[in-house]
Amino acid sequence: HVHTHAHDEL
Amino acid sequence: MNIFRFLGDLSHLTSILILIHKIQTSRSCRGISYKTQLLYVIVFVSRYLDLVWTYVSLYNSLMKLFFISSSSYILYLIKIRFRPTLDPSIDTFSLPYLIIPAAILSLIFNYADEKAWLSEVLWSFSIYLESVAILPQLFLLQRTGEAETITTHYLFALGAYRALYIPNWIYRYATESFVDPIAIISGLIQTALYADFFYIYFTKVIRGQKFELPA
Repeated sequence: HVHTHAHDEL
Repeated sequence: MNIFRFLGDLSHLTSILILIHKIQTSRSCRGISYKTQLLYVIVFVSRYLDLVWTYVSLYNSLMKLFFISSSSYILYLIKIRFRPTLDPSIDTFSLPYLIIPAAILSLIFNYADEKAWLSEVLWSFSIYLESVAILPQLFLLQRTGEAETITTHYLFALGAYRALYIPNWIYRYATESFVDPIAIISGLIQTALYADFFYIYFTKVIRGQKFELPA
């Protein structure tokens, strides 16, 4: 899960 | 979703409603930086246009729609509806100094892969630009030396939003081992830019005094 952006965050 | 992020999002949403309320009731955009508001439209459009091809949740999509439409509406209020109340002579921060470095950084530091290049570059661009988008507004505040109380509430809610994302990232690291270095470093910088403002807000505005910068 590291080094990708959190798509659920605004 | 955790409580910190939810409160952060609510704070962000509240800040925008306060700003719209301020402009509409005073029928003036005095003390508001058009340039900062323009940057937020660029930030939201480049980050949230993914709502067209990415579905996360109804909450996520509705918030994205809200941020794009409300920031565009604010730009309309400032630039068209209440244009005569705009004073460009004090809103002088140069936008290329913020947009160009954000664009260069996003080309170097991003999470792009073969599947998603443009969307990831746009995402990191929006994160870098957001971290400094408040600077024209703070610069304007510095020049005028004072602010209406309602404007300071707007700025406080806006600063609290990114500050609340910090415990959110700590919580996510603890519970999901999730780390997003681009968001975290930019978020820390963005929050740090509010340090001076927060200090005066807590020592003066909260106690009912007028927001005035030391001479």
